[in-house]
Amino acid sequence: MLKMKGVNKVYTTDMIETHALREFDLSVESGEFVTVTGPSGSGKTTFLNIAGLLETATSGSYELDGVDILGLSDSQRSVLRNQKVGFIFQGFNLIPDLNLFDNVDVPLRYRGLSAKERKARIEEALARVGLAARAKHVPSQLSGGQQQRVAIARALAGKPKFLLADEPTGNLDSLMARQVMELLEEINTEGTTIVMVTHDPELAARSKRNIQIVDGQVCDMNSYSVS
Amino acid sequence: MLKMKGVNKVYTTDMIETHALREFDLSVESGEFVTVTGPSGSGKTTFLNIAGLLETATSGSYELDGVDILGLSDSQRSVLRNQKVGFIFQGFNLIPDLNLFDNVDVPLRYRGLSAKERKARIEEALARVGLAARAKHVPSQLSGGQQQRVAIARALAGKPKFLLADEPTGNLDSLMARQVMELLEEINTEGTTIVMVTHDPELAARSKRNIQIVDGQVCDMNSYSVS
Ligand SMILES: Nc1ncnc2c1ncn2[C@@H]1O[C@H](COP(=O)(O)OP(=O)(O)OP(=O)(O)O)[C@@H](O)[C@H]1O
Ligand SMILES: Nc1ncnc2c1ncn2[C@@H]1O[C@H](COP(=O)(O)OP(=O)(O)OP(=O)(O)O)[C@@H](O)[C@H]1O
Ligand SMILES: [Mg+2]
Ligand SMILES: [Mg+2]
Repeated sequence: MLKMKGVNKVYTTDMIETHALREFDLSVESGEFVTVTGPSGSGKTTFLNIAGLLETATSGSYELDGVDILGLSDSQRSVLRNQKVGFIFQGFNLIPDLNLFDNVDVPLRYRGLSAKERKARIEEALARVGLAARAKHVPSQLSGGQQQRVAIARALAGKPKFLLADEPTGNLDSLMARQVMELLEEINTEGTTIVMVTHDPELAARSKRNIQIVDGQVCDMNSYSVS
Repeated sequence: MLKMKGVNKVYTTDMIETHALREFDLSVESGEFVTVTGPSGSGKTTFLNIAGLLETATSGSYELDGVDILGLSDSQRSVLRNQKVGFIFQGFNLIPDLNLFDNVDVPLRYRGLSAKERKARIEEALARVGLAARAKHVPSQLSGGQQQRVAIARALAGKPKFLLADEPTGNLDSLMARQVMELLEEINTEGTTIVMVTHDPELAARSKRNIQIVDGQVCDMNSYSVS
């Protein structure tokens, strides 16, 4: 499903080079649920952004669902991303002047669904994160954890083939973090491949496969365990 | 130091009233280190914003360091806040077009310190959170956890009498979360009164006093334990 080989990402700012990813190798099969952990600044968000076609690698190869990403133009990458990828961003990235209903609607509009189908999905997604009553409010009227839940609803509603979640429970209490994990496990059973960055050791332990990123490189812990 | 009695906070939006705080009573003595926990949407940020003079209560009384807050004008509240309160915001609230050095400098400029003293404090604060090398970068060039650390440095540099921290470790791995807790415990020993909202049960257990907020009301767990 996802195959990265020798991926490097270098950011250059006023003559300082930051090597965010170095010779990064990773394969994720269709249907897997992989958690990603690692220290702050180690490259987790950079990895997700490249995986989700939001950024391009400086070098190396990346194949998503059989498609060679490096051969694509910007607009082709954009189309592929809208069709196949769902995101839960570390900073939520909600649109401030849209209410919750419209915020959840944004990615659905790229999927060619009818207005009736979108409305049904939005209402179900908001209900599942406990925010149906706030559909007409805007993000600034919500608590930090509530905003995070809207970002989760937005990704769930899209039923994407491939879901990338960057710290989806960082602002939630333990009970709600577990509920969100259950929602994600549910859509994983329904066929969505999930890669989730988390700092929560409980959630990492709960996933079938965990990968650690340190200093821009992968350490796949599962290759050391007896299965 | 902090005394709230019968505090209510009601948000009114298109005819819906949200009671964020209800008959909220809380006293915090000078020099305490109190953690605050509770479900998402329960009122923790609202409580901190009123405590830190960023918002006003709908009703009830609030006394900070002997001063009756409700009697103050907006500008008097602002002056008091700049002199006495340090904030670590849930959303970091860094200024996007200022580099890290200038971001940490912002609250120091209200304190009447010389440029030499401010420079020394900024460099020390950034070094303590491991970001001295990035002083000339802007927030968008940093990871989520790095941005959170800049917000922490900004609050530490001010050496405020009263520090309000809203989820200061939500984007940090466990090792770094513990290091941040040590930094906070250090300034608490030096005299800063700290109120910290957290979802991390380990940090809540580590603090000398923990308060739970549920549905806009306080449950002070310590009053039930034998001390
Ligand atoms: N400007 C506003 N207008 C309307 N309702 C608001 C506003 N700000 C906050 N609220 C509501 O007040 C309640 C308390 O919000 P608050 O941000 O204090 O919660 P919290 O405990 O910090 O939650 P979290 O753990 O998710 O950060 C929530 O139901 C929230 O939606
Ligand atoms: N636009 C940019 N310009 C320069 N450096 C960058 C940029 N974006 C990220 N970096 C750097 O690349 C490294 C990896 O960042 P990344 O956001 O991937 O870390 P992360 O593992 O997600 O961290 P966290 O757990 O704190 O969110 C960091 O050192 C960061 O400062
Ligand atoms: Mg990140
Ligand atoms: Mg909050």
